[in-house]
Amino acid sequence: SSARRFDSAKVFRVKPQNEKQVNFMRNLATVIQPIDFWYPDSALQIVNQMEVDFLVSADQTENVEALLKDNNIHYEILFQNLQEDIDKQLDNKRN
Amino acid sequence: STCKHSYTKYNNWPQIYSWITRIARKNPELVSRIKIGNTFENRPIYLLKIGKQRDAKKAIFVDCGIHAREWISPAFCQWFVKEAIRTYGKDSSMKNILDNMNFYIVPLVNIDGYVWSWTQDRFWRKNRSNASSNACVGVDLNRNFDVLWGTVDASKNPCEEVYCGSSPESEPETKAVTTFIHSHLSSIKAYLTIHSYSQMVLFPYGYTYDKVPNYNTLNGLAKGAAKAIASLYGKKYKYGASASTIYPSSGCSDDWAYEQGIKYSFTFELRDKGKYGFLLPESEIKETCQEIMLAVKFLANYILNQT
Repeated sequence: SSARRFDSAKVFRVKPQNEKQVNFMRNLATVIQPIDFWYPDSALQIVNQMEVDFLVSADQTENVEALLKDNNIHYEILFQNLQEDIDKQLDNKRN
Repeated sequence: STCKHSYTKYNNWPQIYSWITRIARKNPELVSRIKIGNTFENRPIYLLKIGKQRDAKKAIFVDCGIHAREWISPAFCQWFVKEAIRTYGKDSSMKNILDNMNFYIVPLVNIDGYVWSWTQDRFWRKNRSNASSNACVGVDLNRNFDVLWGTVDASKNPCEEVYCGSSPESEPETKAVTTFIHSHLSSIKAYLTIHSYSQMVLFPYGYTYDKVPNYNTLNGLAKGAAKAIASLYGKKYKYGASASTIYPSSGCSDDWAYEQGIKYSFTFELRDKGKYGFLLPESEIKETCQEIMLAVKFLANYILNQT
């Protein structure tokens, strides 16, 4: 089978500022799928003021951004197009 | 593999496999290869025993690559073995360490997952066990150890990234590690497990906020390790007990090792803090391994002199 690709997939970083935002983030994983938590390992481990990094597939990034904005949760995007960064990780000559 | 093994590049499993074979064959006086089990997909799991004394009373166990996508972890284990051999005759500190204690290095625990992360899904975390009746594949090996298994943050859902398996040590990769450690428990004084990312030096407990009896000692050692790391390139590593420094978790290997009586048990979370995450570029492999090498040597000297 062909390898999974991550074109236009994004990695978000948020830092919940209160319990309401913590709960929102915990629920996000049940509303939007798939979400792959890079840090912490799962949504259950999210606590207030923790930097949370998570991967969202390309087809869900607009939804996630909209939900974060609607809930006034500040976010940054660590990876805009994950596939490009995957391709950059290894020395191009060797690839 | 048609590609050449390199310590400053990420190597795939065929490259690592042939490297394990080669390094043991070329350095028989210092290195021996031991098969400790097979993976779910029946790949051999190897351990490299590094040290001059065959019957040394002290040993440090190091495992790498429990989580498949954390590629810098097995890169470090390969680097460590290379540096140990290279500096044995040149660095009096390394010579003293290897003359008086052994290292048991598992270069790659989760081989099946690692292969999958190279070929099918770069961000695969678990192993490739499909023993559950569910369609979802894989167990988080770092939730599969028999220490308050299946509680705290572990999931019983096979589709979750932190699925802890059907029972403690249900996975052959976990069993291979625990069986070897059990059979060498009298000599193993320290356990180190290498992960990424987030730049931390952690110690038990993870499954409770309670402090371990030797908390002050472990905290001091973690602080010293972090200081050693920072001395080279200025990278700041946080340190502390797992539960309070990151988050509570259960079924983790460092807690398990501690509960077996290995009172110097540490988890290293290598570079970086999110800029690259699991995609740490190859250009940072060397620096990352060099700084962690200092920390491991710092801990090894303590174990050698104090335990």
